Amino acid sequence: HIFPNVSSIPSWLNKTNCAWNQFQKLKGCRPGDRLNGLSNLKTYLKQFGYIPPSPNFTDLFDPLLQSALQTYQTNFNLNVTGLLDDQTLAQIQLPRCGIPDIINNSSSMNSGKPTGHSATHFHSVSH
Amino acid sequence: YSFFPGRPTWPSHRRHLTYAFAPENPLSDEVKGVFARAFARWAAVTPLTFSPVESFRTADIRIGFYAGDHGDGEPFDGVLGTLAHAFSPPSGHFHLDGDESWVVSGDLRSAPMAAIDLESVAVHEIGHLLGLGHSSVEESIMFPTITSRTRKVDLAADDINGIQELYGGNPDGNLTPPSTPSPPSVQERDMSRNGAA
Repeated sequence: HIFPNVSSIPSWLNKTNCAWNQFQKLKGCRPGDRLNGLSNLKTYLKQFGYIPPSPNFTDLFDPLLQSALQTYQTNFNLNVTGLLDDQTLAQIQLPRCGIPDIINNSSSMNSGKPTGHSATHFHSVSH
Repeated sequence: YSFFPGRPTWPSHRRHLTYAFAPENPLSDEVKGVFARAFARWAAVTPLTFSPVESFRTADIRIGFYAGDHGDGEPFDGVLGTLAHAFSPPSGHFHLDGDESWVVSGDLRSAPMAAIDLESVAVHEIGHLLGLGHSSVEESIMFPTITSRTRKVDLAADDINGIQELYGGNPDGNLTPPSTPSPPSVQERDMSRNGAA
């Protein structure tokens, strides 16, 4: 749908309900909580490089999710709370580029830091 | 600014890059002009030059609008959400979500909430095609998110520093970027008002 100007956008296309709006209901969720929808948030964070791929994510607010949120909040200049506060949820729902912010768990969005010198590393435990 | 792992760039003997549009996307000259302007913004600050060609198969950069699953493992998700993605050099793949309401020009202030400025997203994705990753600097073009109804097309110092670290500056000095044909969006007006720009 490419429009020469805003007035040519038909009203029926003025949809704003986006898949990521579902995350709003996770507001206030805290570590240890189990809430339907947290697995979808983990899928979102995995898509953009904040959580390693996993065959199945749970709805548990676990330490991996908290750590991923802290990295996300650092990258987006938000208060690093590790929690799903208003600011973080608002940022998560914004339209964005599909390229991950972290690639091969070692890139960083910080200015002047070439790739590979990253403060963001995944600590994974091999079983 | 940041780079992709391994810091991929276009080879040093490749300073002129061609681009083409997917044949299944019949685009107007006005729409093609948006991409020409977006490429010109990066050309203004680097030794790189860009030109459109007819052959989609042989072009360095291949631009297409696709909906949903389009075969690269990164399906699009309909209105808003993921808008587009473009891959690191020398891949040249540049995909835009065909389900978005892309606006070519005009005053975004009265636009519906779902309206997305095409040139803003094009400038960002071209940064990826040239080797830049995402940046935490909010006023930079390479900041990953954009609010709908927002026009954000001017390269920030962070973008210029990053791309010139990869390719060097424009041998003629940083040229003035192409003029922006439409009045400023809400964000640009607010930014200029509080001097953040």
